[in-house]
Amino acid sequence: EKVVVSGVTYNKDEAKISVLRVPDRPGIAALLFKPLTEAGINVDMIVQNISHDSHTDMTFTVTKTDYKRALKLVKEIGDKIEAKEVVGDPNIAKVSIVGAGMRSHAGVASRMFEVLAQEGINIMMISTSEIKISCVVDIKYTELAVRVLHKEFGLGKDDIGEEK
Amino acid sequence: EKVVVSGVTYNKDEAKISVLRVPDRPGIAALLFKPLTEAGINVDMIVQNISHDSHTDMTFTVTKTDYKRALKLVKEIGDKIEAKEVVGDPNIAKVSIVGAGMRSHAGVASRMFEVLAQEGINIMMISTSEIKISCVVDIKYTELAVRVLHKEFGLGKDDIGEEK
Ligand SMILES: C[C@@H](O)[C@H](N)C(=O)O
Ligand SMILES: C[C@@H](O)[C@H](N)C(=O)O
Repeated sequence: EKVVVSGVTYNKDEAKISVLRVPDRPGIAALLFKPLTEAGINVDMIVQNISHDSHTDMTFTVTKTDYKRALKLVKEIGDKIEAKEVVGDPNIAKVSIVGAGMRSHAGVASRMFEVLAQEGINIMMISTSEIKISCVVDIKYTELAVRVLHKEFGLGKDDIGEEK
Repeated sequence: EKVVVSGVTYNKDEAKISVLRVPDRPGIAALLFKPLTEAGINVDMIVQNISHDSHTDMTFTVTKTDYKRALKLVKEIGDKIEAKEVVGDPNIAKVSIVGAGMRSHAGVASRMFEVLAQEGINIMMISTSEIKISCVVDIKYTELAVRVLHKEFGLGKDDIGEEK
């Protein structure tokens, strides 16, 4: 299908926090996000993949400004959600390809992943929406990732920007 | 902040496929999605969370029609991406809350997760974008999930619909 990749965006103001090996049962996700809401912490990405032996990890991103406060808060509620461990990493950036009409992400995704791989940029997390594929990478690779994605998708200077 | 949740969408035509414990090094994601693209398989969600001992799981969703073909293909390339196992589940649905101005997902997410928990609906996967929070649940809960989310966010009859 004719996919129109219209831009590359990046966000260097993110930090990720993961709660490891929480029980995969109803109510756990609610127990994690309610205190964050009450503390007025802005959450951007939320990612959870399938579980193993009824446990899974949940990761979310916050602004770098909120990182220390959010990490402290989540560590305090770790017991309530029976998390084995709570870990964080502020040295990340989110790099995204945006394109309307991505009925399938496979084609654009494979090009995006290939280009990052050629530069030795490891993909730490992936999340998609109808019009977007986002990868979390080490913050040191932000400019390189944006540059090679821009070239791969033949984008103009104006098609790159910080995520609003 | 004043979040406008404008709708609830659902998609009962999804099936998920996971490659388990792939090495977390550049190139693996590209090796997985290139053959899917070449086979013309439409991929919707792609989710990868953080890794443990340099390995991680990658999950993606396809249409129920493509499920058997996609699962067979991914099992064939499992060795190439050093996956410990390839598993799938066609009995899923994606249920999403859509809202412009969600500067933070935390508030809407915690209400969404709470409402699903009260009905005993387990959240199998989570993925977000700027305007959307999507949860993968057992397909048998689709209508119940949509009904209780519709009520929680005070939406009108027209604000519910199948994902386009
Ligand atoms: C892990 C967490 O998402 C859990 N499955 C829940 O429904 O809350
Ligand atoms: C697991 C996979 O995403 C790997 N990190 C890669 O960059 O391809």
